[in-house]
Amino acid sequence: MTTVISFVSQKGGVGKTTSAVNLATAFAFGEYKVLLIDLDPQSSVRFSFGVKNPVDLGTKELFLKPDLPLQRLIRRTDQENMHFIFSNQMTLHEEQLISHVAEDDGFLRRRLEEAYLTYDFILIDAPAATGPLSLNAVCAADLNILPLQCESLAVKSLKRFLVSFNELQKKLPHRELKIAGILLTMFDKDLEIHKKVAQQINKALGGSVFKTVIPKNAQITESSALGRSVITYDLKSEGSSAYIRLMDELIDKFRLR
Amino acid sequence: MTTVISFVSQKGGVGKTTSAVNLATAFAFGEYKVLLIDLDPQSSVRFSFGVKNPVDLGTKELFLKPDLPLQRLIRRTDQENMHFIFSNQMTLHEEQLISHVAEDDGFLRRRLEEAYLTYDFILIDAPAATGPLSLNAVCAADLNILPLQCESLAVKSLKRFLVSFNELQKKLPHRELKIAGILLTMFDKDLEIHKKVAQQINKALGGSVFKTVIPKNAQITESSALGRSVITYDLKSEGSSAYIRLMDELIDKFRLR
Ligand SMILES: Nc1ncnc2c1ncn2[C@@H]1O[C@H](COP(=O)(O)OP(=O)(O)OP(=O)(O)O)[C@@H](O)[C@H]1O
Ligand SMILES: Nc1ncnc2c1ncn2[C@@H]1O[C@H](COP(=O)(O)OP(=O)(O)OP(=O)(O)O)[C@@H](O)[C@H]1O
Ligand SMILES: [Mg+2]
Ligand SMILES: [Mg+2]
Repeated sequence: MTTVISFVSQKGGVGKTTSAVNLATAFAFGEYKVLLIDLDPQSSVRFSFGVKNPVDLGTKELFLKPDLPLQRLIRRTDQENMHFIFSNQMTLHEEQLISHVAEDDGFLRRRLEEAYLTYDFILIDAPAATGPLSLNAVCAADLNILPLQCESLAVKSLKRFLVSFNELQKKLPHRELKIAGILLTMFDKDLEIHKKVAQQINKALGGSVFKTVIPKNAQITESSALGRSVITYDLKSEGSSAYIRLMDELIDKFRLR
Repeated sequence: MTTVISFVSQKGGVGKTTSAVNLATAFAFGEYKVLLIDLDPQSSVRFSFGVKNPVDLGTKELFLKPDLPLQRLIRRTDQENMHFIFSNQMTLHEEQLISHVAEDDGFLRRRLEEAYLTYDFILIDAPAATGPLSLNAVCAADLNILPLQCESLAVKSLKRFLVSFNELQKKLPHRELKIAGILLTMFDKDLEIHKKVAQQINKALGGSVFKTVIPKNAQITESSALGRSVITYDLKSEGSSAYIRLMDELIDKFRLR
């Protein structure tokens, strides 16, 4: 029984990739079989695992070569229990072709069906905003995680994302789209504004906010510079323990195992 | 003689909006006439100036109602010397229609021609990534500013953006696309990794990096929470003086006045 989890947000730079990378690693350490898919042309997932060279088959073929079996697109690194579909090099023209294919919101969901029996978890790192790739990620997911930086512009963007989410749900009455929760990220306990925004969000959307908060953590910044998950870089760091707690919270809350 | 300046990046959350908002305000304080255009459906510019209610005409009509004169889309606030085209509410379907219109990279550039004599500066805040709206912003601009957060993933994304930029240039041989410079933003002098990345960037791309560096500055975070430019919120803050220095550097470097 595979659970598909997408990381989506309207706002940029709120920790979608960091959360996908580190939650995937947490699951892998917990002996779950994970497939991590990078839908973003900027290829952050590949860099987050130290894969310096571009891959020849990946997200581009996922959309533009639908007859190519998923198996051909899947890569490994030295990480146990983790497989990847990396975002490979694409020209602006190819990006446009992909967005046309992805105007079919259900495309990715159907494409991933052949992977359902192989993996315990499929994690999807989406680009920011509500373009066709992000909507495909939302539609393919059993659970959507919405990272949120506790700053005013990110909160305003979240409101707009939730409106779009409802609009997408209405468009797909036969699919039950689910928000697993809002994940407060990059939380800086020394900033009054972060505490204030966290309070407002908890007050307005309490039940939907994960108990786990990801703190602003220097080891996380360092780990992405070194091309490693923070969990393999420094297991004892606050960043690592937060993402492991998030895994446990998810598993409990949604009875994933 | 109008100068059009776009704020673009592959990476999300690197300070495009903050830079567009604050540079626009700096120019306005300098008595220049400014039009600030928000191309991003998340509407951050409107929130950055405390405009709480959605506007009825704006970016949506800019693309979907090309016969509507620009004048009808332009709004003011109590800011002297500043006019705005705000991003107004758009459904996912309207977003898709806009992206189809924007597949013509030169659309925005032609649309803005009627504004050329009215303003000294037209500033365009683009969404992250290299989708049709961002490419329209690049193509419409005399000068493109690339904000860069001094962290590894943002640097990797910058590389990809520069490749895409060159690809766009080749596609438009009769237009001279120009990168004004890379603007280091959110620079945290207490983080070793930020200093290290800044050194690498200056070493690799020295001539293209603005001398002005925008520091990580609590007043900037606070100002966007209060719906004001940092310059009107706290003129003495490091954030304000940095964006004013950037204005001076731009004016000198490109002999804008
Ligand atoms: N908790 C944290 N503490 C410190 N740095 C963090 C934390 N989370 C993320 N970062 C850093 O912040 C930057 C943005 O994070 P990330 O790239 O994961 O966001 P994103 O939402 O995927 O961005 P994009 O919209 O560009 O895809 C990265 O450089 C990352 O290393
Ligand atoms: N120099 C700074 N110091 C402190 N906070 C900053 C600074 N610059 C920007 N910020 C804050 O960081 C967040 C991201 O900045 P901003 O929204 O301008 O980035 P962006 O590139 O426009 O993001 P997006 O990709 O979502 O459009 C905002 O909450 C903003 O207030
Ligand atoms: Mg990302
Ligand atoms: Mg922005």
